[in-house]
Amino acid sequence: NLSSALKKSVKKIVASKRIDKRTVDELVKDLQRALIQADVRISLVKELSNRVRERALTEKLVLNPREHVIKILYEELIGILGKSVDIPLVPQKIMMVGLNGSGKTSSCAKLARYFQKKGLKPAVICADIYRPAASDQLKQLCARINVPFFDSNSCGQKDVIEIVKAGVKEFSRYDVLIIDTAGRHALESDMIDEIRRIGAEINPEQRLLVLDASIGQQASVQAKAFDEAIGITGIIITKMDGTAKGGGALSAVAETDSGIAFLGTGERVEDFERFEPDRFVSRLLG
Amino acid sequence: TILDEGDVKTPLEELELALLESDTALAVVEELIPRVKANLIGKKVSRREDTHEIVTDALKEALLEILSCNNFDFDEFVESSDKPVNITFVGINGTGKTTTIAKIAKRLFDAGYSVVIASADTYRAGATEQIEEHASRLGLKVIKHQYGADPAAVVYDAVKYAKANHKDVVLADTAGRMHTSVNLMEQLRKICRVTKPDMVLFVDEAIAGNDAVERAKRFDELIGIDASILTKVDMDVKGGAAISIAYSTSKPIIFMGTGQGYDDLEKFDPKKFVERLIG
Ligand SMILES: Nc1nc2c(ncn2[C@@H]2O[C@H](COP(=O)(O)OP(=O)(O)OP(=O)(O)O)[C@@H](O)[C@H]2O)c(=O)[nH]1
Ligand SMILES: Nc1nc2c(ncn2[C@@H]2O[C@H](COP(=O)(O)OP(=O)(O)OP(=O)(O)O)[C@@H](O)[C@H]2O)c(=O)[nH]1
Ligand SMILES: [Mg+2]
Ligand SMILES: [Mg+2]
Repeated sequence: NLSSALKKSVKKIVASKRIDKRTVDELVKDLQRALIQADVRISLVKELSNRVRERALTEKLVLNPREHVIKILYEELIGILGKSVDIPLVPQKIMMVGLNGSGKTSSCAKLARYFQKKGLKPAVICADIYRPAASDQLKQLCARINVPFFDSNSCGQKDVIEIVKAGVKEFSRYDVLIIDTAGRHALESDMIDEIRRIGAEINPEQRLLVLDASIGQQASVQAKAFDEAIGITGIIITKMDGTAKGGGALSAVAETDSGIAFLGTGERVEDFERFEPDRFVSRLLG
Repeated sequence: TILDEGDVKTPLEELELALLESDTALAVVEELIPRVKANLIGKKVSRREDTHEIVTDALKEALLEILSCNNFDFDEFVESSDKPVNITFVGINGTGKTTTIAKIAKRLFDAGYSVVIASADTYRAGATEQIEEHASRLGLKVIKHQYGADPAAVVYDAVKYAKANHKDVVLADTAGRMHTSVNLMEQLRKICRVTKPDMVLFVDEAIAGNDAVERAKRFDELIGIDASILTKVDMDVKGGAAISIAYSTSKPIIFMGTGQGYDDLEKFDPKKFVERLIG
């Protein structure tokens, strides 16, 4: 009958509809602002904008224009982040690196508790010989969750490599060895070389970059330096309980060709979650 | 010749991009650039070729204005204040408060002042041990309570000690906290209400991006800050966060942390900073 024929033809028109360039430009501009405010690297924002614009103009419009563009951006972001990095529940050594104050020491305890809950026997080695009371901090965190702890005082060694070697030997009957290192940044060549040397000495299966969610445009430069030194296998984004959107994580993932394993969501040892791409991207886009 | 929108458009876009890539928050850039633009349109210039330079100078001027807002001299403040002066340090987790206190302590000590440190981070593991180590290296007294004690009581005791022993300055270290934590921000409000600091210094890091605006704003709204200190400037950052923080709080940046050593502290120089940012 006429009514259903009309319905069919309207559907056809809507289905073959393409979004117009002016609408796309306006919508992409809005999304650019959201990405910049989320601390996504400016060059990546431009790249994403071009990809989204191109796809939005060529792909069939099945949703309303705004949803159409957002869905495309959402897919592009998920594409960059990839799947969550799955750290296998096997005996291994895990080295934690990152910028000063990013949350490495706290995350060592959180990670130890994670493996403990999964039935493995974790142990922690403090390889930070620089920060005042670094050992005290980590020792206390480990004591709270009954995880064995090793530092320079345990072996009377002053050299970082010797401490880590002694710790690995001491904890040979433990499953997961987590090694905390001192904060450092890309311009400290001797410190970057130190983590390269530690990595070469103990060959950790996992080398995790601990990154503050609020990091700005420096994320890719810093991630690159750590990756070149030891090859990053996974990323932990901390302080997600704040208001930072974590856009720097995109660059870190891209630079290290790895992925995000966990999120730190507070100061307590239980404030630790497996990374979920959908939730992360939704939060990033607000 | 008179400048029109077309003349200033490209130079402004380039400068806007430079600011964003230097970690200046979008919210700040979006308010700043149109203002600079409005002031430039209709401006007389002797040669059109000078436009780029004129636009850059106009932006530098606007940035200087932001960075000079409510400015004061830290040393003069300490000098002229009734003793003991209570300076309390606040901020987000891991930004460098404890290390900055050690640097300021050394600076004041070298300038001839007697300094007492209040270890009012009674919450984080190893916090008191950390500041005690700094204090012992500098030969300074630390007032501390046991783990979990009321931070306000620690500061209160430190001021009491300073009064009784004629000490000039109390530097109070507080626990890092998220501006999103209602309880922790309320705790900080209480500390300030009870101990009435002479100066509240907000400590944040140069490496932070757009979130620098939100957290500085919230700390200023909820606690009230007198000035900010920008740390980790040595991490190869242009430091645009300084603009973000100064703009959103209308309070000055007074020091920059440029490393982990006690001497890695510089008095903030707005002119030098702006030159480095878009020189
Ligand atoms: N709110 C919140 N705080 C966190 C989180 N992760 C770590 N922190 C806090 O951030 C601060 C710094 O954490 P640390 O673990 O000491 O950081 P770090 O990377 O070991 O620091 P350095 O060893 O000095 O480089 C501490 O106050 C932690 O309690 C998180 O996910 N949320
Ligand atoms: N490179 C560099 N590192 C800094 C600077 N200031 C502080 N740090 C480092 O940043 C890390 C955190 O410093 P803290 O002083 O513990 O920071 P905090 O704000 O007291 O941390 P919480 O009390 O846990 O919130 C340490 O590794 C410091 O050595 C700086 O200006 N440059
Ligand atoms: Mg640490
Ligand atoms: Mg501290």
